[in-house]
Amino acid sequence: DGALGYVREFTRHSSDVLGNLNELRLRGILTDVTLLVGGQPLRAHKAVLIACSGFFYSIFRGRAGVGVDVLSLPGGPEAGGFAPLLDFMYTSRLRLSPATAPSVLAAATYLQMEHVVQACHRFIQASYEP
Amino acid sequence: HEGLVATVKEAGRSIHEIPREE
Repeated sequence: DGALGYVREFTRHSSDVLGNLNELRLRGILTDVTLLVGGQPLRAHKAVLIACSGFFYSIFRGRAGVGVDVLSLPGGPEAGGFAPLLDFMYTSRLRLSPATAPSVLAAATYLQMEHVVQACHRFIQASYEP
Repeated sequence: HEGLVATVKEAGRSIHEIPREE
């Protein structure tokens, strides 16, 4: 009599999972790497980092990546951009302002997050337009 | 007749919510 089966698609599942991962990050549960940015520690999950960034993919994909539990990222112009990028990875929301966009752009370039780089370029370009 | 599968959308929450840190 027609339909043989049903697939129930939970449309908000991906955002529910990401929200829980963000809560785990904020509470330090199962975080397995510390990113040092200008001496400031940022705790995170390697699995989320490797899923979002070509740079972290290169670092963590091999067997050697298992033993990496502290990773220093560059200070200087990029430093202020790393925390917003980490928030983006865990929330899908990228906070940009004219003041922060250049450092987020620099950090996203370093972390090989091409789509964020493009979004930063579009934001900066739009902010120049009247 | 393996192709007859209906997809039903579930708009509600899919998993438990980890309590927010106080």
